Amino acid sequence: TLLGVIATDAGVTPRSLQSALTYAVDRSFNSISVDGDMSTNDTVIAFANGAAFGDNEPEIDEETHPEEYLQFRDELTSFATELASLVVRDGEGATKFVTVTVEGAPTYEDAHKVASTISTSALVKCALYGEDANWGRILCAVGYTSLPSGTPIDPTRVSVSFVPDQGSPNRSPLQLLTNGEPEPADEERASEILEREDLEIRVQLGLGKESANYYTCDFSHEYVTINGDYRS
Amino acid sequence: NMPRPTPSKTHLHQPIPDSHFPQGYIVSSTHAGVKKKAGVLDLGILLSTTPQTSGAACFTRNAFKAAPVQVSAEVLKSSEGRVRSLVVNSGCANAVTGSKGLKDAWAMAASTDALGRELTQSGGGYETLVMSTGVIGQHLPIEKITNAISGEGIKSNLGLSFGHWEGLARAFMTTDTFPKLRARKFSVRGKEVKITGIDKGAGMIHPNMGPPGLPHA
Repeated sequence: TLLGVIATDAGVTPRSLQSALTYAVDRSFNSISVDGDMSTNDTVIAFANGAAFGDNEPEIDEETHPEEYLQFRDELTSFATELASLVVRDGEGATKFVTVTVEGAPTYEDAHKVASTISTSALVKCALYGEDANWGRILCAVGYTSLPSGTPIDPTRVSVSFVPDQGSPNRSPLQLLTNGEPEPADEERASEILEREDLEIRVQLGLGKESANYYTCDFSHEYVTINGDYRS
Repeated sequence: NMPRPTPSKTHLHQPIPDSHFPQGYIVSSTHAGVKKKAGVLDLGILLSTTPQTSGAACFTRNAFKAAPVQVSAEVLKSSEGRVRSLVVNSGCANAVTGSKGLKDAWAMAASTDALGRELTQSGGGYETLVMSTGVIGQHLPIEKITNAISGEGIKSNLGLSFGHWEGLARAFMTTDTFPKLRARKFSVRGKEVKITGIDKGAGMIHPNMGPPGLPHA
């Protein structure tokens, strides 16, 4: 189960706090997956008590203070993303933190759906644990995603690459597939990227301009050990 | 692909200066007895001390919404978002627990409301949101929880330091390997404001949450 509470001493009206939280949650907590299971209890709560504002100072509201509202909303979104990433890093048995970036989608919702499908594929997650550059599983997950906009995936426009993390000595991406055509295998380079704790899978759909990020981890032997015996 | 140990994540938890936490909140945590192991924190509260506090929430879209989810949504609706406290327990999710589960979640809210009124010398109706996490299909040891809220368990640990916030973060934990607590400062309207956050979760994680009132999954 995911639970979260965020408290600020900014003053924000209830309706605008709800709008900002909904926006932030969609781009943070609703963009993570450890094991693909949705709990009965998932909840994120926000409080804004205005203690940092003066006594008679008005609360931030999206209609009366739109610029302040957007600034607050974006700060909240960035903060929520940091909190959400901690959950993925602490995923049961997880040894990898993986950012799945989908670009070139017709809509944000389409990009989000493709990223979610890749992030919840058990076979992709097993390959990540095994540090196996199995891009075929990634491509397969892209191909069976039903896009919310109804746009069909065009296999001849899809590209896939692995991007090393910020601390990697060689930051250049490893192109695996370009417009549906496989690139020559460079297993040594793939191993260099996959053996690190953090990495990014980047997918280009070639269907539009929208993008989305999703955060996931690998599936390990330890995950099964933990969850084979939870109630006791 | 032989099994290998999960790497330690404890370095992801670091002390935070007390001055980084937002003004106007007090928190507490205790061992109420939901978890079997003695001394392990399993109950926490957060109270805003300012009279006009806003609250908002996003809840699971799972059709089987746990009792605390239902109660929190109702409190937010009836208060029109003017809430100012939170009570959370770990070890038992109070999910799929029928009418007794709802009664227990309301009892947690009522006990925390009473504590909030006592501490802030204020009146008012329901102002507390409720969270539970842990095993599904078991009833809460509700008397242990309400006794801890109204007794010394919670009252003796009230405070606003890093240690108090860390205790609250630990009270959220189930299979988490470290408490998840962060704080930041930023500027808005030319004023420095602070934000802090706690979350928990390690398994059964693929949230799809929305504001109260949205349809089920």
